[in-house]
Amino acid sequence: QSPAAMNAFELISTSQGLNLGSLFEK
Amino acid sequence: MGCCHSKKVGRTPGYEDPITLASETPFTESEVEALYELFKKLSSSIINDGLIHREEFQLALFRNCKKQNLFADRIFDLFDLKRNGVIDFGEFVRSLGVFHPNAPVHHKIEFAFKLYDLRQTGFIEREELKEMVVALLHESELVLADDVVEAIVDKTFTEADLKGDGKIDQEEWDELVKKYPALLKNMTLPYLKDITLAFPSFILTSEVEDIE
Repeated sequence: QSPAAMNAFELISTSQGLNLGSLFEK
Repeated sequence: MGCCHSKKVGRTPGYEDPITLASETPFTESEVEALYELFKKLSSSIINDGLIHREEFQLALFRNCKKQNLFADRIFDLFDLKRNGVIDFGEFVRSLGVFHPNAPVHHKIEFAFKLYDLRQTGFIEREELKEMVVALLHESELVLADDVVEAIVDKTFTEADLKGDGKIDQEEWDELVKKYPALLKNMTLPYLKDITLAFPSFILTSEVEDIE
């Protein structure tokens, strides 16, 4: 999906900084 | 399941009783013990003081302690419940509890609202939304013309600001999330259901014997 067509919050939610799953990677 | 040979291990000053933490969060006592293994790893990556510093948090998220990221900073600030610039074990477990698959959805909705309410005014304002979109584009190395960014923010605001007062309150956020459940996707970490498998070494050192 083109970023321009996204809801702003949908776009923001793709931030790596919000992906806490990275904390569990060894 | 009990452990045959429990061994007392040294705990950091911020360590809290797993029984207490389990009673306040969706985690079991064993899961709290497993989280302690993760916490020890994160809190000793740069400064071995039993506390997670902002740089250690960034290092765990990005493999780079110098990387600045607006959203990681906001998460760190929300985890830092005592607002003393570091995350202790109790704060770590209580905050991660919100991300547990079994945590109440309204806790996830509230946490996400606080996350996006950058200046903690109780509202997500248009300027904050634009700042977050610009930060995301910068982070992703995506280039969008300013008028396109403005259009994205305008469209979202028109949809979310039901009262038309130029800001999004908690109630309006709740409605937006109902319409776009995917906005809460980051608020659930499936890993947390298998935390005892991810960090099994606690079994050898656990002081807790679960009674099932």
